[in-house]
Parts: sequence; C-alpha cells; structure tokens
Amino acid sequence: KKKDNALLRYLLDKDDTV
Amino acid sequence: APRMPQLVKEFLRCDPDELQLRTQTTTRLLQEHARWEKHGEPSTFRLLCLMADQTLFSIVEWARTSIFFKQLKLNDQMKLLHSCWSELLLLDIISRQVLCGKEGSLLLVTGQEMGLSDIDSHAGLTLTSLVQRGQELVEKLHILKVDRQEFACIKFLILFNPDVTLLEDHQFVESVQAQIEGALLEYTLCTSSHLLGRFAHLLLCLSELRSLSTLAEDYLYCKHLSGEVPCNNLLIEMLHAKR
Repeated sequence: KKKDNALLRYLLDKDDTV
Repeated sequence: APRMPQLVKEFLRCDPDELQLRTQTTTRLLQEHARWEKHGEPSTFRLLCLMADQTLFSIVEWARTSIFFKQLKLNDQMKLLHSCWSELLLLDIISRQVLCGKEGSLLLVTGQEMGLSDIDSHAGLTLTSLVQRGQELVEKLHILKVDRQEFACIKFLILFNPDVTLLEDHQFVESVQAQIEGALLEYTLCTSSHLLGRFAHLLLCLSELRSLSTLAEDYLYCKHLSGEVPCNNLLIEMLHAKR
C-alpha cells in the first residue's frame, strides 16, 4: 500500500529546506 | 465593499497562482511533446490527461501549504486527498469556466480554448453526458454568480470532508469543516443577503460536483484499462488509490 501511493507520499512529505 | 471574513481572506491567500500553473503546464506539455516526436503526434485525450496530471500536482501543493491541512498527520492528509482529488480537479476546470470561460467552449488551464461541439463530435456516450452535466453545473454556478472568494472556500469544504473514513484526527477535520461553512455562510450573507437560499444552492452544487466526479473517475479508469491514459503519473496513482 505504501509503495502504491509513493508519489503522493513524497509530494506531501518532501522537505522544502533541502 | 462587503466585510470579508478573515478566514475567506486566508483561503484566497492560499489559492495557487493561475499564471504559474499555466506556465508549468505549458512547459510540461512541451517536454512531453519533444519526447513524443519520435512516436508520432499524441492524441488530444493524452494531452488532456497530462494537463489534469499537472493540475493534480498543483492541487497537492496547494493542500500541503494551506492553513489547517498542514496541521494534519501525513496519513490523514493522504486519506483526504485520495477521497476528493477528482472533485478538486473538476472544480478547477469548472471554476475556470465560470470565472473566465466563454459559452460553447472549454477554457483549458493552458489558456487555450476547445470548442464543446468538437469534443461532442469525438466523444462517446459517457463523455458526452459528463460534458453536458458539467456545462449545466457551470451554468448554475454562473447564475449564482459564484466569485473567486466562494470558490476558494468551496475547495476547502471539499478537502475537509469529515465523512472520510478512518481518519486519525476526525474531530479536527469536523471542526475545520464547521469553520469553513461558517465563513462561507457569513460571506454569502454579506455579499448577497437579498438572495434567499443562495448558500443552500451552493451546497447543492457541491453534491452535483461529487456525483460528476465519481462518473469522471469511472470514465478515466475505463480509459486507463484500455491503455489510453499515460502511465506512471499522479493521475494513475490517485485512480488506483480508491480501488
């Protein structure tokens, strides 16, 4: 399930400071 | 000028910049076009899917950086977006028609216009019915003279849906929903208190939007199964999330 939603998870969880 | 509730001002502040979205989408289409040059001209449907995909990116970014949503845990954020992405996508298209569109044509996110009769002549039954019901909804919202402020509120109403199941912080979502409704009601009373029941009409339009979005998802899923939707993108991921 985690893998299925990888892109949305990444977009929501990305770190703006990096 | 009518007094604008503080929350409505905040919602407007969160609204994505239309010009930026237009530039991002046009750039993405040009990149894809270069990639496709070797494989022949992409179909209009594929291009529209890419526009939808780019709009989804902007919707996720809007939600991520918006008031209230930032306070939610990642799992709840995902559940809310999985539940309403197609409504937000349709609302993006529909609000553009209401605010800047012309009768008889579809104003795309890139600023280009498509004749509705052109779409009808190429569309099957499902798409024709979707376009027609979409047009009727545009007409209703146009008659209600829904403005940018109200669309900004409606987006938040759609996002903070307390009916989404298995939310960790259901209470928070419920309280945000109540605050949004309150702000929208206050705004509509300030701007159009002479129009009885306008707020109720707006909420009715929302349920029509939800029903349309279910149809649109089913339509896209069928197209995906027949291999017509471009792969490996956010649109596909969202389409799979509920199934």
